[in-house]
Amino acid sequence: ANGSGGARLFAAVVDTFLEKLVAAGSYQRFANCYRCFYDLQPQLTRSIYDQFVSQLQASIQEEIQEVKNEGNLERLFDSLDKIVEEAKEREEPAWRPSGIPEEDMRSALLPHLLKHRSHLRRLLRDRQQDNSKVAQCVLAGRDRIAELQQLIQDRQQAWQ
Amino acid sequence: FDELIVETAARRKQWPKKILVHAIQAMKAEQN
Amino acid sequence: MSVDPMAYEAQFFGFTPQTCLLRVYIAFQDYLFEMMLVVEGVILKKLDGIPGCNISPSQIRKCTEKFLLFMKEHFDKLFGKMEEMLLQLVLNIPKNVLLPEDRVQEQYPCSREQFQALQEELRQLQQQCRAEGAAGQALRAELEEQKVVRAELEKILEWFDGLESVCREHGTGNFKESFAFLTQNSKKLQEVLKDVEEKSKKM
Repeated sequence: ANGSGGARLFAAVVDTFLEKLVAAGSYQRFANCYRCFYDLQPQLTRSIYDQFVSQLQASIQEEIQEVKNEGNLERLFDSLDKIVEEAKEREEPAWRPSGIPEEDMRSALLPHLLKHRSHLRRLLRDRQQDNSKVAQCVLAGRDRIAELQQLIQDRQQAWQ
Repeated sequence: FDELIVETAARRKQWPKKILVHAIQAMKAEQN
Repeated sequence: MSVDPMAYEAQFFGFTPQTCLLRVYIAFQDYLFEMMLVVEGVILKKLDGIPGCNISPSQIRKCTEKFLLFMKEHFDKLFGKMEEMLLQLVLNIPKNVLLPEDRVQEQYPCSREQFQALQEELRQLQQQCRAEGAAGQALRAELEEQKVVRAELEKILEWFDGLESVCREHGTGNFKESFAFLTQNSKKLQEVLKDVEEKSKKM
């Protein structure tokens, strides 16, 4: 069947199932079970059997198609093939949910927390740089004020 | 049991994204 | 035997593979039964149409049961094999495969301790940022305050400057001397005044 590996395999497995089922339920077997009717009407038995087989196959294929449509299987098989293809290099088993949501959530949060951390680090560094500049101005301002006070004091003493 | 499995699996698939939305909002609010 | 819930497959497919195949099994089985009933119905109808036929419906029913029993046995065996194949090869996420939504698990593996350490570090960073923010505000507030104080002090100095330039304008270079000179003068003036007063009394 056309389509991706998974879809092809799925169709092949179902087809094989059908073939073997029909092979098991062969016409001989059927005629054998319905011996009394077969003796009476061999042609009719054949045509009833043929209809039985074709109808059964049609119903089963229809059901399979319905399952595929409902489960969106073609697309899922397609994307699963891609995912499997991407992982073909790796041998070891991949991660699986631990069953403890908090644990599994950590890795999902981590990249964002790391981003948050670098934002905070940058913010802290900027603030520290900024504050040290302002602190320089404050110190210079204090010196200036002390100087002015000294000047005033000198003038005051001179007057006194 | 089957529904439980499907429900759990669906949450494992969808909820990290949902939780992340709120976590990122909280971080952005913190930054602002 | 522990049941494998195939939760990871359910996460990808949106249903559990076993349930999917159970549904297919039941549907197939229903078709088989239905078809057998149809076959039996057709045969019975044909027999009705054959005059003098001595095959009874119960005989046909026995034939149907015989064929169905046989078919059912094979059906179950074959379906078991199909189910095994589909669960192992098709509706299955290989062990080495990680679904896209879980990629983050392998990009950012994180133990509980690492995570807590990171959260602690973030807490401290937030605290430091707040502290730096507060310090920055305090520094800026002091700068504002310094501006006011400095303006006041400079005003006082200007006042002194103004004072001195007034003295200079009126020819008194050194304030001290002129002040002493002024006091002398005012003393002299007082003596002269006293003198004048005495004389005017005498007069």
